[in-house]
Amino acid sequence: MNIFRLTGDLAHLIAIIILLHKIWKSRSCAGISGKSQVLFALVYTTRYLDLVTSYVSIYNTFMKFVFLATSYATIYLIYVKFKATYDHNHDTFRIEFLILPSLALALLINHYFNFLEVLWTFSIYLESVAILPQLFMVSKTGEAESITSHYLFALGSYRALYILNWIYRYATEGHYDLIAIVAGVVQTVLYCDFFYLYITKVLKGKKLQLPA
Amino acid sequence: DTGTDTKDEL
Repeated sequence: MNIFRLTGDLAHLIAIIILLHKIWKSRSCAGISGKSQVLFALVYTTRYLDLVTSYVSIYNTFMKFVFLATSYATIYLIYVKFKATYDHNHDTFRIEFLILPSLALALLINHYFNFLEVLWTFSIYLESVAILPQLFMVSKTGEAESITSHYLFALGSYRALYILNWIYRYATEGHYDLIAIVAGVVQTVLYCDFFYLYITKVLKGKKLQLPA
Repeated sequence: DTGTDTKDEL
């Protein structure tokens, strides 16, 4: 464990808590892409199956349960409890165009061709594009509430911090995982224009307006 | 080296 990965995990946890709290408090999921949340739940489910086969640390196990529980709780709030506030018209990204290519790529490019490894690889590829429905929705609505942009900033920062973690691990342990690194760079790059808007607008108290 | 010990990451 290193400071980059720890702060990355905390940024990830904070993002999830911001979102869950916003939906719960406002009793509304307006402006939130349920499709992205479904993809995240799929990412955690396929990545954390090793919960039953291998034990890394209490921290690792605890965080995996937290990510799984909060992602399904978020989906429950969006599609069941506050489904009347779910914005079907703007959450229209075709997620099958993200799931199927990720699965195909995971079957072609992986470290080992076994069930858990291919699913882990699938979750890595899928996570790198899982935010697209949310970013697409924000671009369609042309704006995002500031709390949603804080959520996106924290979520985008988590994988950016993981990149620093991978650099640190390569420098200190000689350890690297190209699949995780390439996907993590793609994931972070997807947030770049949002980061720019967040820094230049939201932090100045303006609303996040995306060029529609 | 490759994937195995990456699995200590979330």
